[in-house]
Amino acid sequence: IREVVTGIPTERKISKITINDLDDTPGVAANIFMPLANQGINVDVIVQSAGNKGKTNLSFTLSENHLNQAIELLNTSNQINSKNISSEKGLAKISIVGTGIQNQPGYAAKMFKNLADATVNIEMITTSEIRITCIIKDSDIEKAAQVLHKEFFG
Amino acid sequence: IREVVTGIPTERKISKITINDLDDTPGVAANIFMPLANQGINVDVIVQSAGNKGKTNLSFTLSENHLNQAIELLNTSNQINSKNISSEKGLAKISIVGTGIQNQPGYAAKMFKNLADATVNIEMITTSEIRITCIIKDSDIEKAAQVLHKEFFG
Ligand SMILES: C[C@@H](O)[C@H](N)C(=O)O
Ligand SMILES: C[C@@H](O)[C@H](N)C(=O)O
Repeated sequence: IREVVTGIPTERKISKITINDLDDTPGVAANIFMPLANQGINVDVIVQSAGNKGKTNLSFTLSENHLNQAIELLNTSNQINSKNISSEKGLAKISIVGTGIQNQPGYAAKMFKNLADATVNIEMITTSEIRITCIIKDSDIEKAAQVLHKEFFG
Repeated sequence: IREVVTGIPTERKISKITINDLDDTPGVAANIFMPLANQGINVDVIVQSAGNKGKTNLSFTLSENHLNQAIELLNTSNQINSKNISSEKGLAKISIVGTGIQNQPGYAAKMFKNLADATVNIEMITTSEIRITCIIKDSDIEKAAQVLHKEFFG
């Protein structure tokens, strides 16, 4: 059968910033990312899950060498209360990539199940048509890559 | 200059399910998506932003004709308290796609700013290397597509 997963890319030494208790109203996301873009801070994964009672939280990943500059910038924003900003270093990104993933319901479940069996905690999830990405602890990356290669490449 | 954004795909009549107050421990995501996959329920976008004090929430989108079946399935799960499950119909997906997006900080900010100026609220965000996707209200899709075409295709 045609191999659906064609790659398992990883990236290490990633950090993330989470902003909790944001107003879920137009303009809030723009006010977070415009100043970062103006300073040339390259953001990688951006994730906002659905809000609850008018509030939401938003997380994004960036390289460790931009982390402090980004936090300082966000602390100066009059839209965000700095007690709602948290960050974490020492993360990694692992994905399964392939054009057939989208139409076959079990790929995400299989990826999550393999990570679970290897006791790898998933900190963030983001998907696109051809890719499922998990943010995990950097110290788990070798174990995670091993079990996913075994599952999808046999 | 080389055009970076090569497409603005949209999809309508989407619904989403959000599960709040999940334990942020290995296996929780697998226990949500394995039963859905076993029933052949195709999930599209999956988003989990970072947790807080050991808890997290997770949202995913699916077609409207699978919504009720998915909710019923989740209600039977012994891992999830059904009061933590919420859903919403009448949503749409809009993305900007292009290989150069990743290395130029400003694309996400520009997309969010244009949606904000058009008073379109962003309900979920998910990104990959070549794509930034927003989930918005289905009733906002025409306005959103118009302002993004104007910004990125001039
Ligand atoms: C939280 C943020 O995404 C907000 N809903 C906005 O549209 O900007
Ligand atoms: C919430 C869920 O993603 C959990 N952290 C897991 O690894 O399954």
